Amino acid sequence: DPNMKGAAANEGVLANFFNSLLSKKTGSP
Amino acid sequence: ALLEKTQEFFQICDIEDKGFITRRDMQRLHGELPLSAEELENVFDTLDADGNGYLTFEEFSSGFSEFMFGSEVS
Repeated sequence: DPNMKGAAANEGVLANFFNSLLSKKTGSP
Repeated sequence: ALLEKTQEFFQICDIEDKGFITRRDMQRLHGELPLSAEELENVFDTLDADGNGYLTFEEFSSGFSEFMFGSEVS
C-alpha cells in the first residue's frame, strides 16, 4: 500500500524533527 | 511536562509569537535543525492536518503526542 509507505516515511521525518528539537533543547544550557 | 515541552517547541518555531506556524517559519528552522528544507516541508505538511497553511498549537501538539505515544504503540 503506497499510502501506508508515505505515512511511515512521514512518521520518520516527524520523529527526526522532534528528536532534533529535543536534543537542541537538552544541548543548550 | 509534555505540555511544557510542546509549548517550548512551538515557540522555537513560532519566533514572532503569532500563535501559529507558517511554512516560512518552518524554513527558518533549516540551519538550526539537522533537517533538510524538504524534510521540514514534509514535517509541516504532516502536522498541518487540515492543509490550510497554518500550524496551530493544537495541530502541533497532536503531532507531538502522536510522535511520543503513537510510534510506540504501532
